[in-house]
Amino acid sequence: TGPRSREQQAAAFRESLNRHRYLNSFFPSENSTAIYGINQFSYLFPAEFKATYLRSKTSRFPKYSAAVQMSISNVS
Amino acid sequence: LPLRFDWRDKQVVTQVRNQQTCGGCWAFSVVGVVESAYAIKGKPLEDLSVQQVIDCSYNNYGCNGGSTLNALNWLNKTQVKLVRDSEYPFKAQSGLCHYFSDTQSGFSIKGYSAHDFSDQEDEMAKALFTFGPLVGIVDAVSWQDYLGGIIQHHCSSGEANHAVIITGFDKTGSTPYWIVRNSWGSSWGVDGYAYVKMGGNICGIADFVSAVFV
Repeated sequence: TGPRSREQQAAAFRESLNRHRYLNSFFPSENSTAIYGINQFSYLFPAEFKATYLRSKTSRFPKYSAAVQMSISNVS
Repeated sequence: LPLRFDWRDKQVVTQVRNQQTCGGCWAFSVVGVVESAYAIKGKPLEDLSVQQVIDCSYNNYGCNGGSTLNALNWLNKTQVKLVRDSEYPFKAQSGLCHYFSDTQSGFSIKGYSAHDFSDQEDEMAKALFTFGPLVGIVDAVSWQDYLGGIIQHHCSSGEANHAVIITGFDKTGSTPYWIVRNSWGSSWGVDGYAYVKMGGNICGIADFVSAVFV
């Protein structure tokens, strides 16, 4: 939202680099585990990223019961 | 169930799309599973209008956010026919709803289901195999930095905030994982997809799962 100064972008990018080091440091030997690094979102602070891209809302869903067929609404 | 299954291999999953700076993941995920449901029924695979859901699903907030359940309920109650994307293209911002005449061709749904599959991810795999790609809502905070590989840490099931499409699973390796289609473009993650460990409800992937029926 609105123009972001170069300082802000640089600060967000630095924070991202630190976060990548942290996230990648835990299980280096675990093969196939996720890798984290620079991508199109690295210039955003987490709060900015969340405010723009993580906008899905939820409500409680009924627990699935394998015994009962899936409750299908309005299907003949 | 096969050890590995991906609806993309059946050519019933459209290309990864990019929501850009519109908070419309909830619409992308619902439209994506409707596209696949019709393709599984033998209809041509084609992009349907996400903008129509963003603009017209009055029980949601357009690019400011929404609920997959509300969108499915709106589609089911109103029997709105989704038109092709080419007829109502995505413009990455909310707008006024365009209405179409009844003669307009489009794709409505017959129903949907919504369940919490946590602790039952094998049942969730059966549902995916039976009904087609599933809508899921995950906690995607750590997906900001995701480049590839199987997400198995740093991703709690705390607070679901991002809607995605689960297109398959792969249990052939030492770490079984879900194949998850995102809406952040094909340059993000693994060609626009993420791999999330099966079992343990990583990222809350099994908490809010929906399927559509056409």
